[in-house]
Amino acid sequence: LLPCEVLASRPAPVGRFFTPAI
Amino acid sequence: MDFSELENDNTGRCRLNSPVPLVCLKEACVLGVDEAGRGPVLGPMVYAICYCPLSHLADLEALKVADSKTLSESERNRLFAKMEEDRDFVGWALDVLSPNLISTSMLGRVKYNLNSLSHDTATALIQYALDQGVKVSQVFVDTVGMPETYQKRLQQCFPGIKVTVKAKADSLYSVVSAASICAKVARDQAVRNWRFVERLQDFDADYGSGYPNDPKTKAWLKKHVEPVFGFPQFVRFSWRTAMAILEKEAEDVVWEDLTVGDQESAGRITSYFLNEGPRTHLRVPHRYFVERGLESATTL
Amino acid sequence: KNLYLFPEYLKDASKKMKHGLMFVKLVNPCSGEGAIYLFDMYLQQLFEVKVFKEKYHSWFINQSVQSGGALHFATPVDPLFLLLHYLMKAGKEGKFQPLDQVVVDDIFPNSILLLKLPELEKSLCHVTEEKVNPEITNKKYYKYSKEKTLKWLEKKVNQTMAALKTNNVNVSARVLSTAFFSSDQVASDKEEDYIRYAHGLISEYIPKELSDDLSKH
Repeated sequence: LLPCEVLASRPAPVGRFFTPAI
Repeated sequence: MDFSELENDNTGRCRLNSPVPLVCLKEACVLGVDEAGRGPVLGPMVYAICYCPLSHLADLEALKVADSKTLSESERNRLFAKMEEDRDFVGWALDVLSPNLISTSMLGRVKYNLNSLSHDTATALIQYALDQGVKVSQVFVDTVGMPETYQKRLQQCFPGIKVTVKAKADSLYSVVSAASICAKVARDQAVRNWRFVERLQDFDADYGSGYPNDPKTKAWLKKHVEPVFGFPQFVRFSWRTAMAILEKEAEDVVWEDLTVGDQESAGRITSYFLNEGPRTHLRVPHRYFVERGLESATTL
Repeated sequence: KNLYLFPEYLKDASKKMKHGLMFVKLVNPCSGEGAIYLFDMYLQQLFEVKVFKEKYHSWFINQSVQSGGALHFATPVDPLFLLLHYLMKAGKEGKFQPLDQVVVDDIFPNSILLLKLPELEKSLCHVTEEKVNPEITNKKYYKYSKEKTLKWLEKKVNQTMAALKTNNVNVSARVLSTAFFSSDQVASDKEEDYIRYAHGLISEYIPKELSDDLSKH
């Protein structure tokens, strides 16, 4: 969940910019 | 220079330093401060100090250190190597400020502008030298902003030391020239070995000079902008050139603090208590749900 | 894309039964408007669906960005609250009626699914008077009872108060200074806060007139 709103719903290369951590 | 720390994490700041020459702990020293990479829209900014005993100033001058901007990259590397050879009387330290740190400082909710960041970094490096036991008696600094204000500020921080802030100090004082070389060599190496954390597609390593008015750099920025994530962290998001491209090419993003004072369609909570004329009021849910941002689902 | 948070055991419902999980629109017993509920036809349980919605959020869902940032929750709800809406309406006629005549709704026709929940019939005695017609093989007839309902709701309020205390939910209407109040008064004020808060929460599931009656009770 982001603390801001991206004013679009679309594909995004999340895996290229973020590395998930638990 | 060992940049392994920066290569592991290039999102913050990184300090590198030479060993402190023994003679610098015993004799009065002169210290120069300079920077590299202030103007580019790409890569880190580096602040460096260089110091040597007053008695060895002539030896430093004999190395023929000059304003690093007038030297080629290979000449700078050669001079830095010579300084390293003469480490029994020359010491240096530097702070590498990542583009991410520059961006987040300048774009934070509490603004921390580039001049303040620069002043604080320079102050911290001078203090570092003092903490290492270097007997600093004079400091020469190339100016950032108004020289008089900067000098007064630094003099207040270091009352026992004679501080001189001057424009083009790197061409006037050999310790500042030497610091300039350290800074530039460090920046060149940091940029050359930059590890992109992002897995970029169709990555082009030829970004030109990195300066915002370089057409090659501008073209590189336009090529590597991603509509949701913007640029790789190699880019200073706070630079006008970068921001202009984001405004045109990237998706709009809204943050809560940008809309303070906006009225929601349900109206302000005071409207339920004040007589604001005829109006259809929605039932106010129990505070348990309001406090948690919960409401009943009415559509899928 | 929408994000839903379900209890783990609901995974079985969709696997073990065709149409095991069904989203339906039923009447919200408080507002009288439609709201989304979830039937687990396998375990025969009813869930209400709540949405976490704050402005200025987005989701990263796998390799996409989704604006809005809403998160839907399904939590178990006592179906008797929904049935109460129909029982109270039918109760105005003053007659005993079979359930299948009480739960008739042209606007929310899926309300009939409530009658498929086996536990519901067992709990009707909390809110209705019951009569059996021996001539029609023990067919049961029900009439809404306000007195019984208030007693049932009182238990609900007590259960809710216990849950609020266990979960350390802040129920204070105001900031109390222990410097100016005796500990007894602080304790009794707090108890009143719990009752008021729990009544308010239960009121989210009943019509206003019943909420007012419950408050007096």
